[in-house]
Amino acid sequence: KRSFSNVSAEHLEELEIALLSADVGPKTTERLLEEVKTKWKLSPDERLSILLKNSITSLLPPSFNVIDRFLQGKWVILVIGVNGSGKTTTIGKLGKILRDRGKSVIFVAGDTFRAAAIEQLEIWGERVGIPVIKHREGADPGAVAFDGLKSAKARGIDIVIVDTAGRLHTKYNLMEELKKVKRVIEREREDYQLYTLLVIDATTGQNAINQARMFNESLNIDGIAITKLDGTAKGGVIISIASELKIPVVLVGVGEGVEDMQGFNSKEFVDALFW
Amino acid sequence: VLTQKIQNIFDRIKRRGKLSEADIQEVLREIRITLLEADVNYKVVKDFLEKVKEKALQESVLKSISPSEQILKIIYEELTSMLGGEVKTDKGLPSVIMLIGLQGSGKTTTAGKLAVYYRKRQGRPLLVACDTRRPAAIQQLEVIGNSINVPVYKENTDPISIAVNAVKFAKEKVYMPVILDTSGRLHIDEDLMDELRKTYESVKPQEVFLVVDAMTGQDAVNIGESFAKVVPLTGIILTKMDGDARGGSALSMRAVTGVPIVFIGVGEKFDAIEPFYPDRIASRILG
Ligand SMILES: Nc1nc2c(ncn2[C@@H]2O[C@H](COP(=O)(O)OP(=O)(O)OP(=O)(O)O)[C@@H](O)[C@H]2O)c(=O)[nH]1
Ligand SMILES: Nc1nc2c(ncn2[C@@H]2O[C@H](COP(=O)(O)OP(=O)(O)OP(=O)(O)O)[C@@H](O)[C@H]2O)c(=O)[nH]1
Ligand SMILES: [Mg+2]
Ligand SMILES: [Mg+2]
Repeated sequence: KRSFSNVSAEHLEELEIALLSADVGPKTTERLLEEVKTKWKLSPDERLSILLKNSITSLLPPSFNVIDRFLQGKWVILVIGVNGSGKTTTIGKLGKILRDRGKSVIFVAGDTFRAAAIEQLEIWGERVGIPVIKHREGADPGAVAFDGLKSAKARGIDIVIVDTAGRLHTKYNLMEELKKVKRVIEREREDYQLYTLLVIDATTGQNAINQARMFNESLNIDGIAITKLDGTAKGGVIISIASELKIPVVLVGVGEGVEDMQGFNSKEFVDALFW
Repeated sequence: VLTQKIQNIFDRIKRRGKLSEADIQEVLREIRITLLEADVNYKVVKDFLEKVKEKALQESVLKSISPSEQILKIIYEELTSMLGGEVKTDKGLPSVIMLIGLQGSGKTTTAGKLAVYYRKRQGRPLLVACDTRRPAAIQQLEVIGNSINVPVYKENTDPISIAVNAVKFAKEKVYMPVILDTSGRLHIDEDLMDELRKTYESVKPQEVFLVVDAMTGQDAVNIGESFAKVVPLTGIILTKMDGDARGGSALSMRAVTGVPIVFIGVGEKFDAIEPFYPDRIASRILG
């Protein structure tokens, strides 16, 4: 008679290593493996890896195509996240996708702090044929957001994508600044819907959970874009984020080029954890 | 917090009486979770636990009247020594520094910080814009150079030629250190890793600093190993330590490359750089 211990101890260890090295984190890993052991007792002919993949998938929110959502009605997409996560690049890529689908788009250069942040977004704007609303470096980001919306409403622009300065979620003043930018957008958006997109670097470890928690607490995150998945990091933290905060991953960055963005596909993501 | 968890385990043990190997295992399990949550690589955690177990099973600990204190001391000391022991003393002015690392890790900002740091130590730094790829990368370095009053060398050619010409220019005009800011790159991008190796060979920088984001997870081992294979690293700079990332990647990097952590970045301004103190990071990793 097959007992769990002689069939699977080694296999379970392999699965544990796969999860840990994918940044799933020790507590979520343990929970998942316990669940797999329980399920296996009820269906001992099922392969462990299949049971595990199903357990992970059930923690992730149901997949949907966020691009299709943006094609309906008018949107302001507020892009936030810690320093260097890939916000500005993601905005360039997202703008191109929406413009290719026939929408009119503008970029708002809301990073008025970092050296050449506005210039960087302007180059992306030129690359993808999208105008950029900007002020000078050092301007108040709320004022730029205000102008961006004013311009969008005047011109009947479908989608406004607002870039913001990178900031660590632990910095009170910077989080307050971001809340103020969101308040300005909420006040001025009229019939534009607002989508708050958190950008997370796939190489980030357990700190990504703190990032998601704190940004969510301050701003209510609608979705996550995970970038740099073209590297060797697997982005496993999003499983804990999904299970704790119920925030879906909607976009995936897979490179530095304008075409290097995909919608999040949970099956592909889960399969890739075990390569 | 690990100290509290270990204290609780030992309080329970005290009530039972003697300390056993099974008790040590329970303590090791708590340490393991703590280190994994702090982003120390699971292989590095395994090696670390074996070292701790070996020391913890010695008679002096098992028979001690305060075993929890003994164990905590072993953990803290082992961690501190793995992170690099005592603080590295100032090596003087390097002639050429090359900054390398993954996309967004903080290289360009760190270049500015190092320029200010070495100027305070009688240097005459030159920033070199070797990132010809990222949109407005050269402008970014120029704006930085302007704000800290440090000249920036730029040229409309390939990154390797820029580095070679900049070093030649620096020799003529007596600039030191020359700080080469390179493009962010993936350690699995063969062309870019090849470019890195060729840049190193052409310029032979005295210092090659791998710039790593403190919030890096398990991938730190892959990153460290891959970069170390391509160029001889002389130091690691851990950025964004002003956040709440525990910094376990520091231990992973150090364990797998043997390279010392030389600086930490603690903010976005150009004075936000500090020397690396292993004992402080050890406390931070232990939570
Ligand atoms: N390989 C790879 N690199 C990426 C990806 N997304 C962004 N990058 C790179 O990551 C670096 C940082 O990207 P940015 O768009 O400047 O990041 P950011 O969040 O706007 O940075 P700050 O505004 O400084 O906070 C750049 O070198 C980008 O080219 C991705 O999906 N894959
Ligand atoms: N809070 C904080 N932010 C930092 C630190 N170092 C860099 N940054 C920020 O991190 C972001 C990325 O920094 P960059 O210097 O552009 O990173 P990079 O490695 O040159 O990026 P690429 O050239 O695209 O690979 C910027 O927003 C910086 O201001 C630090 O120590 N603390
Ligand atoms: Mg940006
Ligand atoms: Mg750079």
